[in-house]
Order: sequence, then structure tokens, then C-alpha cells
Amino acid sequence: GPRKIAVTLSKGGVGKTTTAVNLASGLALAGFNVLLVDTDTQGQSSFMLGVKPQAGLTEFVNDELPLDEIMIKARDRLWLLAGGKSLAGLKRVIDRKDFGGEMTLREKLSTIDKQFDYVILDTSPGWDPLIVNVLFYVDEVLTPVSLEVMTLQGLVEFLKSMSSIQKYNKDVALKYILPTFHDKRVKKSNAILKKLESLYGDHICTPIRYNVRLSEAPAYGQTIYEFAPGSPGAQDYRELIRKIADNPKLF
Amino acid sequence: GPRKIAVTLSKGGVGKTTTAVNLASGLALAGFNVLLVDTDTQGQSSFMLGVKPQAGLTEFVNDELPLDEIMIKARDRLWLLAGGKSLAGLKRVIDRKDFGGEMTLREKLSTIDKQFDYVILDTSPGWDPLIVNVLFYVDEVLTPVSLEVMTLQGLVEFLKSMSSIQKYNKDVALKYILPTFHDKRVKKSNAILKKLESLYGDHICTPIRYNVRLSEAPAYGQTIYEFAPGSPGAQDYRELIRKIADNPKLF
Ligand SMILES: Nc1ncnc2c1ncn2[C@@H]1O[C@H](COP(=O)(O)OP(=O)(O)OP(=O)(O)O)[C@@H](O)[C@H]1O
Ligand SMILES: Nc1ncnc2c1ncn2[C@@H]1O[C@H](COP(=O)(O)OP(=O)(O)OP(=O)(O)O)[C@@H](O)[C@H]1O
Ligand SMILES: [Mg+2]
Ligand SMILES: [Mg+2]
Repeated sequence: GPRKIAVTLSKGGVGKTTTAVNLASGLALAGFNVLLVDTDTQGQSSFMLGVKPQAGLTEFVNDELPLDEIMIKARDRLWLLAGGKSLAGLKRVIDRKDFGGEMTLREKLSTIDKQFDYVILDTSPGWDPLIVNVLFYVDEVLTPVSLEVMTLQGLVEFLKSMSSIQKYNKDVALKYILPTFHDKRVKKSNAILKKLESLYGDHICTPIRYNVRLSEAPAYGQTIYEFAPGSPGAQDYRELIRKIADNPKLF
Repeated sequence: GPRKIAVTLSKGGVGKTTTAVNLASGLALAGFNVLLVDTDTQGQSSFMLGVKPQAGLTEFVNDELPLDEIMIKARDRLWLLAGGKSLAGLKRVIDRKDFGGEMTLREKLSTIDKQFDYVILDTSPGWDPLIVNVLFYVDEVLTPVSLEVMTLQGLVEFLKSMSSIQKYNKDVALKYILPTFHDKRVKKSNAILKKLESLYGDHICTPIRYNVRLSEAPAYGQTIYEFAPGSPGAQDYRELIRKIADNPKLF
């Protein structure tokens, strides 16, 4: 079956969507078949890819439309199940179930995910029944961690919440901690990176540097590889893809 | 009664908590009596002030403890009703009501807020029943807006959601748009500031500059005025207090 990776952290603005979109599109460029699932009411994965979806994950889970009218071909080998405000309706459906609500996503996604090499899930900040659903579906978790004290505190709290899920889902594990917004000229940035490495050494990926190109690309609906292929942002996300695909020869 | 101000935006990591805490503590320094209410399950307002609460907003709304065992004196003239994971329980209480759930916060806070000059509310990213509760309680909304395309998109979506609340609460209005993370050397930063000013001119406050001191202060549980009183971050938040208190002579 596919590798299923949640890109998640309760703390806001740490680079979840930027990572989910550039990871998914980079894997597609490298030749893999990728499904990107946006589970955030903000719907920013679609925005970053320059697509305006008419329907998405909500309509898929509720069987409101056939799959070919919902799943968007965002790029070659990259498919998207969009998020957005309609997900509020999906949360109500999940909440109303007396039991098994946490399996809602898993039950539906497992009917379509076999055709993909990777399923990447973007998630909303905070903690809610939809994030719990994501953690009952995936095997692997990647947490983007911006190099600031408030984010470290958010990581500690998130890992406590995740461990309560792991009692019931033995298959889900934190696999990658991705430092983001690394600014080598800022002493604090390096100090927090050192602290992360001392606490979680074996999970830490090569950091994504702060690179303004990453924040500009969404204005054009382009991935970083389209917008600024030579930029530090593009280099760093290619390095992440090599690590995740366990293939240093990619790109 | 008190001025009631929500510091809120659905987009993550734009400076809501940094603003709520430094606004509340700055108003207290200026001589006002301030209640800071943290409605976020992340509970980061307490963390930034260096306090470890045993109880907070959840226990207050559910009448589990007397007020003097819940409300924390965080600084002179600054009181705190803490957030944190127990707020998940409060959300369930709100959801289970057949009607009037959106008034839960207002009913409880209005029993204690008369003794304050200001009630400042920190909010979680995203959109959920607790944020709706906040918008049915306050009269004024302040949105911190980091100067990036993804945040602009989040602002547009947030204002649509807020307008649906305004149909039912005639008293709540967007009063302040606070640009954050302003980096004058970055062309994009200035361009987005110009765009904000053209769209929302009369609401725009003097921007808060990017200043690493603001991200370091939480490590010591200090406000920016305690940690780095001469820093650009302290200067910019003092300017915000002058604007909000409508008194250019403060500080
Ligand atoms: N390495 C980077 N360098 C510069 N800007 C970045 C970088 N990574 C992300 N950004 C920008 O920072 C902001 C936050 O990133 P992003 O929206 O991906 O975070 P998020 O965790 O998905 O936020 P949310 O919690 O709202 O979902 C965006 O404006 C994005 O374009
Ligand atoms: N003007 C600034 N300059 C530098 N760093 C800042 C500034 N404002 C906030 N920060 C830092 O940026 C990060 C995000 O800020 P903050 O946590 O206040 O945002 P938030 O909107 O409350 O996030 P969330 O959506 O998770 O609640 C924090 O690490 C904070 O210390
Ligand atoms: Mg996001
Ligand atoms: Mg916050």
C-alpha cells in the first residue's frame, strides 16, 4: 500500500502547508504517484497550488459526488482532495457518531489510496476530531518545527496528545521532525536547533532555511520548484524528498 | 463596562498570543485594570507570562471552583483566566447545547468583567465554537496580520466568517488590523503592507516590526517591556497601546 504521511503540529504557522505542498509536488516530480489530502478548513493547499476546487474531501467522505468530479489533477502525478470551509460539515458528521468516529477518514481513504505511492495530509493548527482522524489513518508523522521557543512548547504538548492516540493506533509513529525557518545568522535559531537535536536527534531532518521565495510562490499558485528552482527553499525541500524517499540520487 | 477586545485571526502563527499578552500587560503598565482571557487549547498566554495555572477558563465557565482559586494575578493590574487542554471539555459543553451555545462565554464573563477597564481575549487559530463564543462576547476585534500572501488569504476568509456572526451580533466590529513581522528591508513585506492599506486603510495600525526579542522573551516568561524595554518590539507595542487607549501621552 502507499506510504501515508501526516504533516502536522498543533502550533500555527510553522510551515505545515508549505511543507505538505512542496513535499507532495516534489515527490510527484521525482516520479511517484502522490495524493495530497487537505484536512484544513483554511483550504490553503489548493491556494498554494493555484487551483480553485468546486468540491473536495467533505464531498468525498459524504459520498456526495463521484470521485472523478472531486479529485483534482493538480500536476503530473499529483492529485488533490481539497479542504476548505465545507470541512466544518465533516467535523459535525464525525462528532455525531456514538463510536468509531475517529475511523471516518481511514474507512473512506483506504478505498482509494492503493493506486498511490504516497498519501500526504496537510492538517489544521490546533487539535480536533479531524486531526485525530488523520492520526488513525496514517503510519508516519512529520512535524515541521519553526525554530522558536513558542513552537518548542507546542511540540512538547503535541507529542503528549499524540501519545494518547498511540495507545489505540499502534501503527502511527513520529518519523520526521523538520526544523523550519532556520536562519543561520540568528544565534537563537541555532540554539533551538541544537536543543531539538539533543532531545530528538534521530528524527531530525536537514533544516529548511528561511527563504522569502517560499512565501512568494503562493502568490503565483506555483510550487517552489516552478517559482524559484534554484532557491535555497527548493534545494532544501529536494533534500527532504531524498530523505523521505530514502534515495540520495533523486534530482 | 469594560472595553472587550478579541485578538484573533484563523491563520496560524501571525502573532495573536504575542499581541494579546504584550497588549494586555502594556495596558496594565499604563495604569488600566486588565483581564486577559486565554481561549486557546494551546494555553500559550500563560506560558508567555511565566505562570503555571492549576485551573482557568474551563473551570470558571463550569463553576468548578471559586473565582479566587482560578483567576491568576499575572502582574500588577493584570489578571489571567488561563487556557489549555481542559478547554476541549468546554467546547463539548458548548456543542451539546441545543440552542444558545454561542452565548456561553458571554453569560459567564459578563458576571465578572465590570471591575476591569479592558478584557483582552487570545484565541486559537482556525474557526470553532469557542471563537464564535468570543465574537458573541466582544465589541471590538483586532486582527494581527503577518505580511505574507498566505496570511492575506486567511484574512479574506476570516472576514467572511466574521460577517456571518455580525448578522446576529450587531455590536461586534473589526476595529484594528495590526500588521506584524514587518521587515522594511524586504520588498514583499512593504508591498503587502501597501495592499493592506489600500484595502482596509482606516483600520490599519502602525506595524509591529520583526524583532527577534519578541520571540526570545517567552523563554524567560517575561513581557517585552520586562525582557527588552528599549527594543523595537517594545516600542511598537507601546505605540499600539497609545492607539488603542487613544492617548498619545502614555509611556
Ligand atoms: N522556510 C520558509 N521561509 C520563508 N517563509 C516561509 C517558509 N516556510 C513557510 N513560509 C511562509 O510562512 C507562512 C506560514 O507557513 P504555512 O502557512 O505553510 O504554515 P502552517 O503551519 O501551514 O500554518 P497554519 O497553522 O495556519 O496552517 C506562510 O506565509 C508561508 O508562505
Ligand atoms: N514581531 C515579531 N518579531 C519576531 N518574532 C515574533 C513577532 N511576533 C511574534 N513572534 C514570534 O512568532 C511566533 C508566532 O507568534 P504567536 O505565537 O504569537 O502567533 P499566534 O498567532 O498566537 O500563533 P497560533 O496561531 O499558534 O496561536 C512565536 O514564536 C513568537 O514568539
Ligand atoms: Mg497550513
Ligand atoms: Mg497563539
